[in-house]
Amino acid sequence: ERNGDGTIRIGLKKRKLDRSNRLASQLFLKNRGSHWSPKHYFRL
Amino acid sequence: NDENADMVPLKNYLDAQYYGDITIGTPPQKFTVIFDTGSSNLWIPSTKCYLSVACYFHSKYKASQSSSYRKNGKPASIRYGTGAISGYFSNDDVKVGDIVVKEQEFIEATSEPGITFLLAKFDGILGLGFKEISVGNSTPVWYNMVEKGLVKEPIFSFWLNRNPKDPEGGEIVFGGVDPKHFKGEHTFVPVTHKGYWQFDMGDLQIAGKPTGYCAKGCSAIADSGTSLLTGPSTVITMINHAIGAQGIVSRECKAVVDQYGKTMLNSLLAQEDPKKVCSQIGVCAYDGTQSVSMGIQSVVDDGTSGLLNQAMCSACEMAAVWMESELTQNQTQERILAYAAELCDHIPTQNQQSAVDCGRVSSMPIVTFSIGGRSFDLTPQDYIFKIGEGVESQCTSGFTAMDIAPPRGPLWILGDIFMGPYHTVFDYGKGRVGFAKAA
Repeated sequence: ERNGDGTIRIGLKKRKLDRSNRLASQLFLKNRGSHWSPKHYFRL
Repeated sequence: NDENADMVPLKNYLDAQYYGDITIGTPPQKFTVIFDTGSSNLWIPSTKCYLSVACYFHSKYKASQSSSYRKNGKPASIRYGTGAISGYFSNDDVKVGDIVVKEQEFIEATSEPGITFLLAKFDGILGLGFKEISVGNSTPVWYNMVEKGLVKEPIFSFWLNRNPKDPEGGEIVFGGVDPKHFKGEHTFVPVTHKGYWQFDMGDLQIAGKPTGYCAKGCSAIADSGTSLLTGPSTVITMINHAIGAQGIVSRECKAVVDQYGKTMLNSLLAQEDPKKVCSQIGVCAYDGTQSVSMGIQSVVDDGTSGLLNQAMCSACEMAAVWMESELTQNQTQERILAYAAELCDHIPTQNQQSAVDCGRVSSMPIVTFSIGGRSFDLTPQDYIFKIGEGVESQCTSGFTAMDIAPPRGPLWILGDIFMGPYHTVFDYGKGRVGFAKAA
């Protein structure tokens, strides 16, 4: 919303940590495996 | 070698996500996106994404239904770990709040492999990082908002609501700050390296005790797209020990402490720089900036021949910092060696969360960051994730380890765990980041 002060405010939604999305997170970490590297992460 | 392929970190979105809505096209097509200060592109799924299951569970952009669509077609690929999001650039009007950014370049993703995006609540990502890390050198949405004069001030700010009972997720303000959501003044620090919102940070304290690792400074980035707080293994091990998080039991670490502990202590007592101790005792070679493995044969305690490898060198460097930290506390030599040996049981697995005992949360220490000469405390309630209630509850630490070598590292990634308690201002005009207590 524009508030007459030149700013634009966007409301954020959140999703809490729960068992199902934690499982997905773990699967993601597992899948990522050895291919992930800090070098690539930081584009060095 | 593909100039359009680039690396953007895929983060723990699934642990605790904050996201908001934007629209693209005329008439507007709605998308839910992560506002991510750790990347710089806008991407959303394309209606031409046929082979990725994730696309079938999310809103997709249909170019043919938008009168403001402009064809671009330049291929784009953002790699993340084992997979990649790929597609092509398109141009269309992007509406953020009631601001319309005309002919914004964005990526229509035609491929989203893997399970991560399948289960994600968001459709895409809106990057708020610098253009320097933008895939395909695409101009970020925020740059266009500033350059086209759509915001009053070239700043944006985040407030993330960490109250678990409050359904409101938070707020991002483009063009200013919301005074309702912070207390006192912001502490500003300059952006030291454009790309991420990167700045210099001082030492970290655990329960008021300096760790020493960042005494001469570390780099940090403020990253709204990551849920956790990531730092160098050396310090995360100390935090893990303090909060009772288990880690890998490192044989190399124990061997170093057993064999070289006393010698290391003597070197440190002789005012030797902890970074040079391991090269001095022959475990690492010192190249002036960092230690490197010697790769020579040695005999370890159990009599077996082993290679003095990188693991031992790394363990030695960590142990030197731990010992130095204890020395500054005037601990006895026996206590220091015992402490170092204990820490060898708490070395974290890179980029993975550690489980902790929910019953101990109230007695866990405050972890304090030093930014711009001011202390920023994180309480256990800030950095521990709790899932479930009562006897079935499970707790995990929000601290994870990742080691980035100099000169870019050591680096801390301050994600939502930090940006929750601390309202964060991203001042693009003055090239600085500011933190104030969130309200």
